[in-house]
Amino acid sequence: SSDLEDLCSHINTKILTIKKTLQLRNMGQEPSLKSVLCKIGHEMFLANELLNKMEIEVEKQERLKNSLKEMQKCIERDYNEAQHLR
Amino acid sequence: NKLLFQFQKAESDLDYIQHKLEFEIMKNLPDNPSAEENPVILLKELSVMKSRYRMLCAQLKEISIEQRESISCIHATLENTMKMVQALQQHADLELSPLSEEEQTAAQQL
Amino acid sequence: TLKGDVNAILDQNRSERQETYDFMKAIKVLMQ
Repeated sequence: SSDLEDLCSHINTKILTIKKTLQLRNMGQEPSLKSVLCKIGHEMFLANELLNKMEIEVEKQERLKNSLKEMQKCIERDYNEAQHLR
Repeated sequence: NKLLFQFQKAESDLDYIQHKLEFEIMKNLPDNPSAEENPVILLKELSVMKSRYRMLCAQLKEISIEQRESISCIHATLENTMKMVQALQQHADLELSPLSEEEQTAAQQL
Repeated sequence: TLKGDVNAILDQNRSERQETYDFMKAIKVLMQ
């Protein structure tokens, strides 16, 4: 049934895109709505900026993950030494 | 097979409508529209942004799971090591060095 | 909506990252 669900969401996505394109087609023709189109463009620029910040956050979290793994190795070494002492 | 054919037919009809719409939009646009004035470009960019957002969310989620695994492993191993060291100190009749204030704070934090 | 979601994720991740830094600092003290 998941295949059928995937198929339905695939078809629905296409229908949704067509609906949006129809909306945008009207905007493109109505001079008064042109400003809306520009606003959407500007909003998308801002959203892209945020996605760039999100990408930087991923890199920082990745570095932090690696530091944690390094720390994990050190602490396991300490544990083994204490085990050996005991 | 009949059902499959119907789905394929529906998909190709939808693709045809989409391309026809996009062609109409491009035809009605002024010459050399800027990207912000071109609805088709905006729509394509929007879906690119959404898939990029989904990918970044998936990456953050995966990294967060690995970080939490490391944190809980570090926590448990440190606790066991500290217990073992204290047992060794007692066993060797070494004076148990009291935790410094900084160590106290760190231990409470953990 | 997309902007709001991304801002929320960024805020949450920044605060989690700070907590993890504090955790690591405490661990380093006790490891010593």
